[in-house]
Amino acid sequence: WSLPLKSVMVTFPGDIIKNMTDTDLAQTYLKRFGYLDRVHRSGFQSMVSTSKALKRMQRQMGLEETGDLDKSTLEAMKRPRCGVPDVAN
Amino acid sequence: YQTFEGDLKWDHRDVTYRIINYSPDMESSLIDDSFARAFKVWSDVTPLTFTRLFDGTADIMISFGKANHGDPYPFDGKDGLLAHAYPPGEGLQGDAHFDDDEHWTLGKGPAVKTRYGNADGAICHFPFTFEGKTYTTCTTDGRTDNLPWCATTADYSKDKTFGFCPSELLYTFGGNADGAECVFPFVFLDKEYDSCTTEGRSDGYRWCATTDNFDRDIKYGFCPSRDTAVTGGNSEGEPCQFPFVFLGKAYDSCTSEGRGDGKLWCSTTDNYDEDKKWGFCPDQGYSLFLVAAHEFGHALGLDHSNIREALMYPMYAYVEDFSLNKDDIEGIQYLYGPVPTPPQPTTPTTPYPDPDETDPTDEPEPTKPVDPTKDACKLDKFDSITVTEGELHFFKDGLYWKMSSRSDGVLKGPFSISKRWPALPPVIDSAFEDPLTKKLYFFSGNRFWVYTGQSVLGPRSIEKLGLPNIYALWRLLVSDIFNDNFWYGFAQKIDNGYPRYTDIVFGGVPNDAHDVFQHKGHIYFCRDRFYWRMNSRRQVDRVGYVKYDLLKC
Repeated sequence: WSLPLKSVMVTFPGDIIKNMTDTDLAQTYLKRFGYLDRVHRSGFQSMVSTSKALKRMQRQMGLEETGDLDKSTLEAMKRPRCGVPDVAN
Repeated sequence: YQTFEGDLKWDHRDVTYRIINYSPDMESSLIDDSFARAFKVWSDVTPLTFTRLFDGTADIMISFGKANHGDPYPFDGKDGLLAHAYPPGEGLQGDAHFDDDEHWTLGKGPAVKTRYGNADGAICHFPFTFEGKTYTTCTTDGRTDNLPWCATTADYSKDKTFGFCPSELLYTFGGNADGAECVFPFVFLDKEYDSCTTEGRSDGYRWCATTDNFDRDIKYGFCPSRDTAVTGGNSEGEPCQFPFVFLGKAYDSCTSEGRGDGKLWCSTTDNYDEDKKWGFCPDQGYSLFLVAAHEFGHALGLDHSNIREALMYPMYAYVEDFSLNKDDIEGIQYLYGPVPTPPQPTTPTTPYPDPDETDPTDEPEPTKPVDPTKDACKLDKFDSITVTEGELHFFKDGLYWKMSSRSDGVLKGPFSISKRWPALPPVIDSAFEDPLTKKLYFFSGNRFWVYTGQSVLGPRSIEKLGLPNIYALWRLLVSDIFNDNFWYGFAQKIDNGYPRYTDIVFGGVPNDAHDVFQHKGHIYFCRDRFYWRMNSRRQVDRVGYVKYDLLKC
C-alpha cells in the first residue's frame, strides 16, 4: 500500500491548457506579457535575453530579482491574472 | 501606478457602458450588480459618472467570451488569463472582455440567487439543513418536478425560507424567448435533444429551444449553469456523474488524476474512458466584481501597478472587504482629478496687489498640477502663448500648461497662474521673457507686470508708454524682430518708457497677432487658433493649428 501512485497524464479533449515544461511556460509568459521580444516604434524588434526578461518580470511582481526561473517566479507565472501585458508594446 | 503611453483617457466625464451578454455562472442581476459596483469603485474617487446603455455603442462594451472571442487576444481556458480590457478610445478601445471558461462568482463559491419560493430572491445559504441532512449545493430532494432548490437560511426546518436555483427548467437567458424555460425534448435540425446542447454553435455556450421544435419556431435561450455544474472542459454546465470510471478505476469524487496542473475534474457521464466527457469541478471561482473593477481601471486609462496591494496589480487575489489602494486612487486622480467638492468660502483678498505692497521675498507656493480634467487639447484657443524658461507656455483662464521646447517635449499641466505668479490676473493677453535679464513681461488689458524671479513690479499701464493696445505693442515688437538683441531692445524701451513705435507689417503674417515668440529657430505669430511660422529669411513657411502642431493633440 505504500507504493507511490503512478500518475498517467492524459490529454483531455477540449482542454486549452496543454501540458508544457516550466521553460516553455516561462517563455510563453514572458512573451505574452511583453517582457521578451519587444517591438519598438521604429518597428525594430529587440531581443531581450531571458534572464533580463525574468529580472524585469520579477521586479514588476515584487519578487527577488534573480534572473532565474526559480520556484517563486514559476508560481507567480501560474497564478490567475489579467491578460493585459505588463510591458507596453 | 502607471498610465498607458500618452496618458490615454476619456475626454468626457459621463462615461457610458453596455453589457453585451451574460455568463451562465451567475444570475444576470448579480452580474449587473457586480459591474455597477465595480464602476462605483472609480466614480467614488473621481468626477467620472457611469451610465448604462441598453443598445447602441457605449464607451465601454462589456462581454463574456471563450478562447477566440473576436479580438486578437484569445483566452486560455480555465484559470490563467481571467479577463482583459483596452485603454480609452474609439471602437474596441475601452472595451472589457471576461473569460467565460472561468467560474464567475462573488469570490467565495457559487453565488446562487434564487427565484420564486418565499425568499424574495435571496441568495442560497450553504450549507443548509433539510430534514436532518446537510446540503452544500442546491438539491431536488423533496420535490417531484426535478427543480433544484435551496434554503436561504441555515436551517430550512426552522425558518422555512427557500427559493429555486438556476436551472434550464426554470428559465433561460439571452436568445429570443424572453427568458422562457427550455422545453424537452426539442427538435433541432431534425434531431431530438433531451438537454441543453452546444450543437450548432462555435462559442461553446449551451442553449435549448423553448418550444418543442426549434426548426419550426426558431425560439431559443441560453441555459443557466447549475451550481453543481462543471466549468470548462467539453461538458460545460453538466453536473458531475459519480461514480465515474477513469482509466479503469472508479472515482466517487472530483480528482486531479491524469492532469499535471493539479486541478480537480470529474466526468459528466459514468465512464470517461468511453465517453470522454469531462469538466472542472466547481470551486470558489473568481470575484466578478474584483476582476471587473481591475479591468475598468484599464478601460479608464490605468496600466498595471507593481504595488502588490493595489487593485491594478496584475495578479488576482480575493479580498473580502475591498477598498481602493492609495496607489490606485493617485493613478486615477492623475488622469481625471478628484471628486469635485463644493466651493468653500474664502477670505477676500486683493486680486491684483499694489506693487508697492508686494514683498519680493514672498515665496510662492510650489507649482503643482490642478484639475487635470482641464485638457489643453479641448481648448480651441489660448489667451496667450509664449516661450519662457526654455518652455512653451500656454495660458488660459487662470491656468497654464507648459511644454519643453525640445523635440520630445511633453505637455504638462494645467498649473495655476496665481500660484506661480500671484500678482497676475487670470487672463494673460500676452507674455514674453527677456532672455538677457530673464525678466518676464505679462500683459493683460492695458496693464503689464514684470517678474524678476519672484519679485514683481506692476501693474503699470501700457498707455503711459504710448501704446494704445496690445496689438500696438506687437507692431512695436515686430519692428525689431530680426535685430540681434530684439527682446533686450524691446525690454529697454519698456523700461525707459520711451517706445519707438514703427508700424511695420510683415508680408504674410496677421498684423493683429496676439502672440509672437521664438521657438525652435522660427518666429511664431499666433492669432485665434492658428499660427504663422516665419523663418530667418522673413518667409512664412508654414501656417497651421496651434492645437495639432504645437500641442500635438
